Amino acid sequence: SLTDKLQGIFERIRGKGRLDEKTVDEVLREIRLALLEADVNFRVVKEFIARIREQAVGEEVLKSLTPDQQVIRIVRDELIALLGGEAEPIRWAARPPTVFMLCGLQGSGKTTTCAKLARWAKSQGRNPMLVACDLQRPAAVKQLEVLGQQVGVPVFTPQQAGAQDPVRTAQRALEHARAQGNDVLIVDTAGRLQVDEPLMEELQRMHAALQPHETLLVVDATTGQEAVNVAQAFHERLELTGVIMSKMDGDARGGATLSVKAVVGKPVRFVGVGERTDALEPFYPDRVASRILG
Amino acid sequence: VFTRRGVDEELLEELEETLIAADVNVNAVQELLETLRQEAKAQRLREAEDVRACLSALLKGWLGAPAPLTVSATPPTVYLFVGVNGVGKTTSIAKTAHMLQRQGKRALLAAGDTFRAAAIDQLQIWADRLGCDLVKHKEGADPSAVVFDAIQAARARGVDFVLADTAGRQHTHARLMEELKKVHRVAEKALGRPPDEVLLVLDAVAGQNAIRQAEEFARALPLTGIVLTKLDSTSRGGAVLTIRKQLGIPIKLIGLGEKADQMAPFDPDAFVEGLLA
Ligand SMILES: Nc1nc2c(ncn2[C@@H]2O[C@H](COP(=O)(O)OP(=O)(O)OP(=O)(O)O)[C@@H](O)[C@H]2O)c(=O)[nH]1
Ligand SMILES: Nc1nc2c(ncn2[C@@H]2O[C@H](COP(=O)(O)OP(=O)(O)OP(=O)(O)O)[C@@H](O)[C@H]2O)c(=O)[nH]1
Ligand SMILES: [Mg+2]
Ligand SMILES: [Mg+2]
Repeated sequence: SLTDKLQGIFERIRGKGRLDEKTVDEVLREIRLALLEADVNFRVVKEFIARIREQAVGEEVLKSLTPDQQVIRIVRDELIALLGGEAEPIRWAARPPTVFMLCGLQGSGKTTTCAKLARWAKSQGRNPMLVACDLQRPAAVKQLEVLGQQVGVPVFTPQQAGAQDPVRTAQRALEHARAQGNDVLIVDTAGRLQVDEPLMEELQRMHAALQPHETLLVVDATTGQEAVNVAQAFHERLELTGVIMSKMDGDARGGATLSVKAVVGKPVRFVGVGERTDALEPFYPDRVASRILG
Repeated sequence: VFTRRGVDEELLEELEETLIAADVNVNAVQELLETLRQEAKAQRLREAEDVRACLSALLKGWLGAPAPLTVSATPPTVYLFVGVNGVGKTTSIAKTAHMLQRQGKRALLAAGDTFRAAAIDQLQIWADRLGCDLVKHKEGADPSAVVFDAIQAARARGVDFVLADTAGRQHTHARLMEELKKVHRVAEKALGRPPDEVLLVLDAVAGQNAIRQAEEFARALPLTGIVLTKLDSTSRGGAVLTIRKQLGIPIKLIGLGEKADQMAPFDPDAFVEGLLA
């Protein structure tokens, strides 16, 4: 573990009273390795190391009886600061419905997360409606319908919209929600690659039609180095308002969280911690920081 | 490029970043670059492209020769698809069925995901599109029973291949891993031998956790191969290098999109080219 490695380094220089260049490099190298093993993007790691360099080998560490723990604390505090404060509460729209649009790569957990959000919105006294805008994946609409039933939230489908495309379905859903008095609209979209030009363009058109209050990127906790490029592309196209990290119930270290936060700068709204519709938690930066550090 | 000390450190740094950006495990990168440093010195490599070619050869060495899918002399040949949530198991089954059909073979699909919303519907749509049989039970049924029935049905109908779907599951979930072991046991019992392939489906977008997934699924089941999906994304799936080298599990198939014909046998040369791009 990082603690063991740092302990080893500081053991070797005990009594020397000062840190030489070589030891400084060694300490920073171990931190770098730990963050890369946790899937933090290598450029984000570079910037991070530069930020903590001075502190990590400063007076405080040298004077400490447990320098390894001091370094860990400095790294962890910096991670927490970068991951942002505790989850900011969702602000409901002045004029309903509040529109949430979820997007992301294939299989990231969007459809399931839509249902989780719907259940959560209901628990907040809202009257949500789910919108099935994935006309691409086999049985995607059915999947959302089944989940909608499970959480007791109506699902607006392309059939109901009399539409053959997601943008039209979204537009109709908005009219329908206003007519029916649903004050929260949660829109599921098809998974897509950030480099799929026609699909990214379609997403932009959906965004324009919906004018969402929350545009949330759903990111699988296992996402590796490309998290930065993925998040950047979605953000540039849509102006994301937040991120949801899914599948945090596995043992992925979740470094993608830091990568995405670094490039998008928007809050992590929620964390998905299981397959059931109640498996949605607020984001706790200190927990994620500890996890990234392993 | 070649200094008195050896290969230009700047070039090695550049290669290190390329590999890390491709999700190759950081310890694997250290090992590869150290070997590269020695090889380059021993072979007195001077040009950057020669150093790259040397690295390319090392990477191919780690991946080994391409391994084809097993086909049994005693039909049906049974392939079990396993893996964590959302990696592409169900879609990969459709693609494998399509591939087999192109070879004039018949496949029967087993709807072994009896848990997730509309999982059976999803596979049914694929079966309809492909024109292959689907054996399914009610939602919530025992997945082992579905796979058992599918094997019996394949025998009865003279179908050469059974492709069995399973629900996505996190390897950290002990009960779900036990359920999977039971599916394997029951399939083995129905077949009179272990399933001919136990394929771990991995998402190329995943980073180091792919290695954890492989380790844990390998502890639960005798994995025979990996299906690496979503290589059409910008991710390059470098974590599989460690999986191949340390666990000895060969990558057999790759996914290159969401359509039935977007799957190919694993080609180590093309893969390494992609890593170093
Ligand atoms: N363990 C776990 N599984 C999850 C979580 N969120 C979603 N899943 C599972 O991940 C898989 C994919 O979820 P989906 O909701 O279908 O993902 P998606 O992004 O809508 O997929 P596409 O529409 O195909 O792009 C399913 O098996 C879900 O049950 C989570 O937080 N934890
Ligand atoms: N771009 C791309 N998408 C893929 C590929 N393989 C699968 N997908 C997509 O990934 C998503 C998830 O695929 P599924 O086949 O449902 O994955 P799964 O492992 O069966 O998911 P669960 O059963 O929920 O665990 C779908 O949107 C697929 O179309 C691939 O090779 N490339
Ligand atoms: Mg979906
Ligand atoms: Mg599936």
